[in-house]
Amino acid sequence: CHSSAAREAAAAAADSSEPLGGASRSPALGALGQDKVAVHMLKLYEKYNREGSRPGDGNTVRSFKARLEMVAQKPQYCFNLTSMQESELILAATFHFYADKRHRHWETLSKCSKNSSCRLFHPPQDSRLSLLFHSIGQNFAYGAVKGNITVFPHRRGAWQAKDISHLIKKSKREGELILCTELDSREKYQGFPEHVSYHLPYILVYANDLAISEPNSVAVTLQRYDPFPSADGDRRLLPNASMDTRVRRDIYPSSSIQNNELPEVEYNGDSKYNKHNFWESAYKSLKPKASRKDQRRKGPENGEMLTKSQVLNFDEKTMKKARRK
Amino acid sequence: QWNEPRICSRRYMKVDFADIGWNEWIISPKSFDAYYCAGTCEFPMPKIVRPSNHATIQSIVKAVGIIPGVPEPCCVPDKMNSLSVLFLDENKNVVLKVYPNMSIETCACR
Repeated sequence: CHSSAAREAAAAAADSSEPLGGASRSPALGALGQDKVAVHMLKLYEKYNREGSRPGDGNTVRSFKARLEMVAQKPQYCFNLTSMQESELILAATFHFYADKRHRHWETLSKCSKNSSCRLFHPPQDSRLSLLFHSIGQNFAYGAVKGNITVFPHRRGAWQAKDISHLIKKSKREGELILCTELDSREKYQGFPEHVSYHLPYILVYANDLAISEPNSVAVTLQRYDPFPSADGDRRLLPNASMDTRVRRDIYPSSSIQNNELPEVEYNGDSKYNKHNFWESAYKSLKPKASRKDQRRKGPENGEMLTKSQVLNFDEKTMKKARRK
Repeated sequence: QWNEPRICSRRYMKVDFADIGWNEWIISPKSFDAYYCAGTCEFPMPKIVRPSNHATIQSIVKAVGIIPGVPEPCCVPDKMNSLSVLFLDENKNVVLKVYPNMSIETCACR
């Protein structure tokens, strides 16, 4: 599993250094079209769609874009990996960064390349980049060092990739999911590089989500509203509340399953909650569209009926009779 | 699709993520062919509806009427296909997931 995912990750990494192809012009990305990581992800999506294969024997690829942060008074590229789920088994991870030609080690390299005696030289020791990954503790202080990686960029002014699978696996195992790194710790900070937003490093994590075959898994990740909010009050008001809302997986409350009642029917007028109201608020983004035929009809009656209520109303007597039947 | 056969079969259904309010975070695809299964599983069930052995027995029991309340077998998805979805997670990171059982290839009486 790991080797297959790593192979694919490496291939994808190689792809990422190529000039942007059709993906960057894709209307699917919209404003994200200028985002290197989004373009890379769209290329992966198109590849797996075209070939009908799965990403490295897994079913998930997550991207994490760096944010420039000042950590211990030094600029660092930080990654928030907290959106990775417990059920996602990491297969491989790659770190992608842009080797800027303005860096000191590249100056050394270019001076040397102008000299004919240097034509067949190996990259000097100065051309290497040290990547020191560490977790972040409280108050943005340095946490534990997760790994130190040395890379020898093979091309200047190009995207590079490095396998950091062991490092990400270790971070997830230890629950330290905010990682920071410096691209070149030997250089004195002289301000952030130019065009930094496009050249921000990113991490791709290839994983196999073991929960994806569970019932309703699509709603867990793609449904962004909870049909049955908890009775404990608004979570957003709690001090440790997170915007990461993993919704409940059951469609109906367990009571309706256990007592064999129809979940949509209110059996008791004194019921402590009104399911109809629940659904109305929970699915506010679901605005039923009139069918094409209905849209063509312009009678005032139809329009009036639709705006008044989207459901049929029966009196209690009729409902009782129906239930008895 | 009223003119299609009453017997259990796959029917066309295209799902546009905008229609179910998920388009804000799903980058691609914008829509996909999901299909659905509909139709009857009446006795006798032909091979085309791919009845399971259990469905065949249930269909006979229903037709004979010895046990009250037993319904006809249901027309449900049989073979299904996965779908790759590119979307933004809650932290606005781009994620690619391959969801199993997202579109129907065949239907059956079960």
